[in-house]
Amino acid sequence: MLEGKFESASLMKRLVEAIKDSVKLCNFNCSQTKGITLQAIDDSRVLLISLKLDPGCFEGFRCDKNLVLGLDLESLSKVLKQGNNEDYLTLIAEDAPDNLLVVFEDPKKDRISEFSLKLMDIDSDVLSIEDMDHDCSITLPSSDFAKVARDMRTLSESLQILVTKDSVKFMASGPIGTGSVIIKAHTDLKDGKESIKIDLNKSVNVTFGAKYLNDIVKASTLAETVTIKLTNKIPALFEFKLQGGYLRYYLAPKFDE
Amino acid sequence: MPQQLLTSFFRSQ
Repeated sequence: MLEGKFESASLMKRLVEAIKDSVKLCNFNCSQTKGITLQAIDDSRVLLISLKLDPGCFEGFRCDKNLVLGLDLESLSKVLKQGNNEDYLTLIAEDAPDNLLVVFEDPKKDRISEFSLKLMDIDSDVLSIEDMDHDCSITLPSSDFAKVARDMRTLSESLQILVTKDSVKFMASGPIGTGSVIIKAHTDLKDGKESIKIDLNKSVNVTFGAKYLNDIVKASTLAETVTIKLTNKIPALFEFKLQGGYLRYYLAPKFDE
Repeated sequence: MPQQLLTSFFRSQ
């Protein structure tokens, strides 16, 4: 039996909103030691999502037997919208489940709502992602990155990212003109989360589809900072750290012409 | 600019 209780429904609500536009059907893998993990690739095979929610992400977590819960994220999103952000959220499944039970309790305990969601058999392709060495790592406020990704998309379908020792340059060029945003490394002593950190082994010049970057920045509601690991000509990693877990996106670059 | 696929970099399990 699986029983995973979140202190608030808000984490799961934000997670599903962050990924449901990229992938529709997902297998949630549940185990006592690893908690809940998920890997899903978008239909175009350009963007991969990897989610880890350690047992420590939950107020209570019990999983007697490894389970795979095949879920339609559109349906899960509909159910999660029934609960309030501050509600306790508990996910419950039997050992060979046909359904996932989603229970919201309002913190004052005067209201309990229960929903049963049908599970699906999902035949998903799982890719082996090994730890990669990257040419550079950038950590910046996730809202700053979201703004750049959203703004630059209005200029072009592609966003070029150039990283040098102490700055990151975002460039877009399209039918109406061109634009660039340069951000420099700095340390904010008052609020460390506002700092911009650049670790560089080698300068990087890489281009991504703006559409995918706009999907990725939907996760900026989950973490105040995002870490972007880039290497020339190989997929990039965008990581949003969660309390006791992470949401990672791997994005394939565009070809050099 | 053509888009690369993740499957050119990562093996299927």
